[in-house]
Formats: sequence, C-alpha cells, structure tokens
Amino acid sequence: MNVFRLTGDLSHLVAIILLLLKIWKTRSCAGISGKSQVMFALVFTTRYLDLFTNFISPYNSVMKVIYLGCSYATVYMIYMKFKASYDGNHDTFRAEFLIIPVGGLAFLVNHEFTPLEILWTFSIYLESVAILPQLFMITKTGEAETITTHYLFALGLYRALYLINWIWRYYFEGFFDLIAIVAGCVQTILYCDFFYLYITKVLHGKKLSLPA
Amino acid sequence: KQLLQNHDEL
Repeated sequence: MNVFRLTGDLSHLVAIILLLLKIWKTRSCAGISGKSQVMFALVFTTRYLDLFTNFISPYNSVMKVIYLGCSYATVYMIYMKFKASYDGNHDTFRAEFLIIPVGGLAFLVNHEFTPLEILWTFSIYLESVAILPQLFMITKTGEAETITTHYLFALGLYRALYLINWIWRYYFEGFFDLIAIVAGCVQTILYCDFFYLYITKVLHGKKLSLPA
Repeated sequence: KQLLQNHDEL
C-alpha cells in the first residue's frame, strides 16, 4: 500500500459519498445518470465476489463492503426513492452498447479462464467506460450542477492516482497487472476533457455549462 | 511474476 493507492481509494470514497449525500440532501437525483450508477453497482458486484473467497486485509474487506453498500443505495435512490426527480429523458445512452462488447472482451482477454477471473476482468473493463452515460448526459443537457462536477472530479482523480500507484508498484515491487493498467489508462483518458472544463470553469467559480 | 487472482486493489 503506497500513498497514491490510499489517496486514490479515499478519492473514490469521497466521490461515492458526495453523490449519495447530494441526492439525499436535495431529495433529488436530477442530472445524475442512473445508467452509469447501475453499471458501477454491477462493477462492484462482479469485482468483489472475492470477498467470500480471498481475504486480503480488514481495510480491503471494509472498503469493498462500503463501496458496494453506497453503490446500491445510490441506485435505490435514483430508481425507487427519488424516482420522480430522475432525468430519464436525458439519460439515453444505450448501456447494452457498453455491457455486451465489454462482456465479450472479458471472455477473450483475461488472466485466466475461470468464472471469478472473467467476472473480475469484466468489472475492470466495464468500470473504464461506465461513466460514459453520465458524460453523455452532461453533453446532452449542456450543463452540470457544481456538486455533480465535484463528484466527477473525485471519481476521475481516483483512477489517475491509481495510474501513479501502478507506476510506483512496477518500480518498487516489480508488480504490474496489464489488464488493470490498460483499462485504467482508458478510464482516465475519458475524464481528460472533463478535467479541463473543471479546472478552467468550476474552480474559477463558474458553473459547468457547455456552449450550445 | 505477478500473482494471478490475488487482486489486492479495490
């Protein structure tokens, strides 16, 4: 465990909790893509099946349970509790266009052809693109609430910190996981355009809105 | 050599 990995995990935690609190406090999930959140729930579910088979550390297990719980709570709030505020009309990205190819790829390119390993690989690939419906929704509506942009920034920062963690681990531990690294690069690149807007607009006190 | 199926990251 190095400092980049830890801050990456914490950044991920901040993102998840920020989104949950935003929805809870405003009693609304307007501007949030339910499809992205369902995919994140699917990501955590398929990745953390090893909670039952492979104990790593109390930290690891606790974080997994928190991520899973928060992720399901978010989906519950969007599709059940605050369903009326869900912006379904703007959440039009076709999730099957991501899930099906990613599932196929997980079958073809994995470390080991076993059910758990294929599901883990699927979760890594799916996570890398799961934010697309959310980014697509922002492009479609042309704006995002500031708190939503903080959520996205923390979520993007998490994977960027993981990239530094992987460089660190390669040099100091000789460890690398090519599947995670390639997918992590893709995931981080998807946020670049957003990072630019966040830094040039949101951090200067402006609302994130795109030119019409 | 990396250990397979020992995914210690989150």
